[in-house]
Amino acid sequence: FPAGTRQNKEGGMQLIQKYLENYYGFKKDGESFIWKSDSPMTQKIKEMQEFFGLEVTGKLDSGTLDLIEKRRCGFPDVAG
Amino acid sequence: FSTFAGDPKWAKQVLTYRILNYTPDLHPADVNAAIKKALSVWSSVTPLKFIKKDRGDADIMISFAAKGHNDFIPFDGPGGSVAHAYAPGKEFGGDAHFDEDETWTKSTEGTNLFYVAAHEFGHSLGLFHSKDPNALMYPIYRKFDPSVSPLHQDDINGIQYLYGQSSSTHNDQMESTEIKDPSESKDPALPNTCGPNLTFDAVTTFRGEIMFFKDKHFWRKYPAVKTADFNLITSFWPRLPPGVDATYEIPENDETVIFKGNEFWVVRGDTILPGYPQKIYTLGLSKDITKIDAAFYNANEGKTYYFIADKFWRYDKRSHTMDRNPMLVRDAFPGINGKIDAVFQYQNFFYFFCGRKQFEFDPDKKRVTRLLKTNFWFQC
Repeated sequence: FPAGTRQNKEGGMQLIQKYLENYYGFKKDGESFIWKSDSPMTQKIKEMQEFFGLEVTGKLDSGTLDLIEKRRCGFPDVAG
Repeated sequence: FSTFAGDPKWAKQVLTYRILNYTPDLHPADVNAAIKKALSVWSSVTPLKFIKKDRGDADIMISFAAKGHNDFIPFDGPGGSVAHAYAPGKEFGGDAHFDEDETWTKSTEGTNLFYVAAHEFGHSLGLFHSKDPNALMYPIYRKFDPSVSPLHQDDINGIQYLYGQSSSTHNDQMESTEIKDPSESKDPALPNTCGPNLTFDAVTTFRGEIMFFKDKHFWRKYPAVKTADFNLITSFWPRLPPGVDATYEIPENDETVIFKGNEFWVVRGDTILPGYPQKIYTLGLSKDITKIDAAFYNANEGKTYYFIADKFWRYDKRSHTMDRNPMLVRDAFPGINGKIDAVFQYQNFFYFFCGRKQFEFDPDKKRVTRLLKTNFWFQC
């Protein structure tokens, strides 16, 4: 990837991982490969997209990135 | 809407809240107003009432803090997470924390405190997040619109699933958290707080308040607050009989003992401790005593006084002994004669209720210092 895109992608990855840890009970186990359709991270992204009524792609698309940058309640969206 | 696992909710309808500290972003009076208004959002659609406390414990403790703040969920600086709150329960159950790294406002700019607090108090009362993007309990903060009520039907469905509907019209609830004086209420059976014939069944201190029991109701009075709140005993302790004979508090144990007939219960807050009721003879009183008229715990002596007719027995907490023989009330408390309806200790005085009279007794001077009306403690 061109450097800028790569950095954005890594930033988005960190954001989404933190978000899923805080609000969706995601636990990072070793290498979570986001692009594998059955990876835990992908599953959690789908769970979050479903909660917010977004298109459930499991991918870090712009709609998902926009949402995780909004201010919100600090309490999880799924029971821990 | 959704609720927390197991549907935790408050077992009582009158809840207390306390603002532990204030954000420098707003004038304290604006914080007080925003918090009170946020609570009235929920009391307007349920039977719940909220009373503000300025000291001691409260069900909902409200505080502002940045980053780590002694719970397991540190805040994350400006943006991101703006506040969080805990489901109903002990300790920090019900508490609401607001991120001091936000810019708290009472307008549509920045982060509107009223709007966020109304959401967080939804958690404090037992609601989880909602998927309805229009609901107050939706997790994402949306720009505050003061022209519309923050509650949507989804929120109302959720909170009424937990607490039922409001027992009175909307504006009554929005106006005040204290109940109007019961003498104005329609039910003739309700006692008239300010009537000249008011008598009590029992009176006790209770976590900094004073509770006055009459038939199946009780008044809760904060000495610093003018009005008293009026509740059904069973709304607070569902398993207690509707009416008590005597009651006293042991503050150092955070326990209150409640007597009815030849049984007694021990409660901590709104929870009846396990193993109760027990028979009153287990306290060391003789088995032929079938009821207690009044009782109080003298914290200065560590002794509990049990009054029956014109006599009393004392239990000494330190030596764990009960008086073998009773003493006459008039001998130990000159000026107090005959049967006592209720008695409690407040600061360094004892207050005896005998029919429509109340006697303030100074144990140091061993004499009655004031003759008061029974409704002396209410704003009449």
